[in-house]
Amino acid sequence: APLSPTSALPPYFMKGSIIQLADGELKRVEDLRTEDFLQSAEVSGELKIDSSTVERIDTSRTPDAVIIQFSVGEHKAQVCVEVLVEYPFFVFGQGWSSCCPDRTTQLLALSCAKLSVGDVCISLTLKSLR
Amino acid sequence: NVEPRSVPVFPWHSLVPFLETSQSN
Repeated sequence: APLSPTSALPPYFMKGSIIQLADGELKRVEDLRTEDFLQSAEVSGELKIDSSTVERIDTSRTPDAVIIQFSVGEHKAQVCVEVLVEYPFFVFGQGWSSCCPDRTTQLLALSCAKLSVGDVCISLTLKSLR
Repeated sequence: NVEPRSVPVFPWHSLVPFLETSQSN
């Protein structure tokens, strides 16, 4: 199948993109570590890191897309998202991962691991949310 | 002569999703 255009993915996932952490430090997207997100959430004061565990990964009717079911946060809310197979998620302790790492690397030059059921991804929530 | 060019800088929180479904206070 023809590759979806990179424009379908946010520009900040492109290797070499400059990311500003909450303390002002600048890092390249490919150099980010789990600690960078944890510390930035601490500094931000408004945001909290949630652990979102991949429960299921199903094919979608949308071409080149999958439906990922997550168990989110301490309440284990069940959330489903439909994303392109190359969309990268940040897995705790592992780094960028997607359902189709080769495609992610081909489109974004971002090295990627394979996202699998059981992986725990970083997601955000507002501290003000109950 | 290298023309200076602006490099976009993205905030860290744009990289990870908001997945929580709870209602706000």
